[in-house]
Amino acid sequence: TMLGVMTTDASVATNIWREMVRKSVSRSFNQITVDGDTSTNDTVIALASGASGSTKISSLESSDAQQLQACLDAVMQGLAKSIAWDGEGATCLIEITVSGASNEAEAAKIARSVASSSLAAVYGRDPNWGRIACAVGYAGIHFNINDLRVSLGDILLMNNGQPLPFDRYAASTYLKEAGQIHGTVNIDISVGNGHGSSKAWGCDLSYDYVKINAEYTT
Amino acid sequence: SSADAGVVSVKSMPAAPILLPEGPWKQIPGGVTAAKGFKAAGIYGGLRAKGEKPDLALVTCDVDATAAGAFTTNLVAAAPVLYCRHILDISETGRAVLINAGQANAATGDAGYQDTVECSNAVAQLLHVRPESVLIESTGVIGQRIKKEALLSSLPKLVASLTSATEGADSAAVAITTTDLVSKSIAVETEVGATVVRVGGMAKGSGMIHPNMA
Repeated sequence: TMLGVMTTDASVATNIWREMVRKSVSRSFNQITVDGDTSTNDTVIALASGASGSTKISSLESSDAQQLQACLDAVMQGLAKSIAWDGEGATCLIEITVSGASNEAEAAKIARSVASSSLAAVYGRDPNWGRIACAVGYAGIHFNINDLRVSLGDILLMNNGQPLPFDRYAASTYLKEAGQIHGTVNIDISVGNGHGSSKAWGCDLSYDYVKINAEYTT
Repeated sequence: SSADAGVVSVKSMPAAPILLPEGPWKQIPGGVTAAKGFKAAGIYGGLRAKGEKPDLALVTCDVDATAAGAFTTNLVAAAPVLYCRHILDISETGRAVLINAGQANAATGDAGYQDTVECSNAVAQLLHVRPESVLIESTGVIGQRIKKEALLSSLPKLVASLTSATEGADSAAVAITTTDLVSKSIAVETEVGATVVRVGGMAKGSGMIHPNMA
């Protein structure tokens, strides 16, 4: 289960605040995954006191609303990433960035599909581009396979839908070093020339995850 | 650690490294209490199955705050989720969020829902606010009802512990954890229009994580 409580002293009309929170949740908490299990209790409550004395925000299009939205997105993303970073048994955070999709929602769906794959390969420090391409392929979003580009950190693994020769040792070392410092593995994917981009976060699947959950009874 | 039995130092849990996206804001201490008008507390209320890590948190606002929420779309929604969805249907504002860790109060039927109502009403009474301005979040073992007596008897100490200081936010962030290895709390300061505004938050989560909230 994930729980969140957000607070701000900005002044916002209720319907605007509820739309801003919904949007931020879709760009943060709804884009993380550890084990693919959607809890019975997931909740985010967000309260705006108005105690800063700021002008009341009553339109999503105003620049004030856009500034507050960007800030709320950042706080929720910072917290969402810390949840994925702290996934049960995780040794590293995996950040998937998808670009070139038709729109943000399609990019988000692809990114989350890759994050949701068990991708045990990351725990095995295996630069398994095939599994990444496979998770992109079953996301349910149409794209031209010849546009698929996949990189792991700075190492290009696929381009124009073709697998590339790459330094396997360097790629595996990249994964190993991230695991040693509980750092971040970046997987960057492009699926075309569209303007849609998004991110998702997950973590590697380890033996400890299975152990922790084998002992956690209802 | 505190001399007060059961109030375990929040140092008992490291804080997560917060990977904050870049932007026109700066990170400040304080989590949920950084923004003006908010207080928080986290204490040990005897709810966890084992150990004495804080397990009961409260976040309050001095005024009627504009309230929003996002909730799991899992059809077997827990009692606090059903309760909060109802509250936000009938009310545009909120004054407090009570969070308990240890029992999820999920798949607990009508009795579990009643427990949620009773806990919310008890907090409202102590804070002298309307019952429908208190929201509830629960996390822990599915199928178990809240240890209600322990929770209700801890409320006076929880309310007395409320503070706008960073310690309040930090202890609340620890109290909401379950299998987490780190607490998760963050606050930023930015300018909206010509006014300095703060946005803060806390979260928990480590397992059973694939949110689909709406």
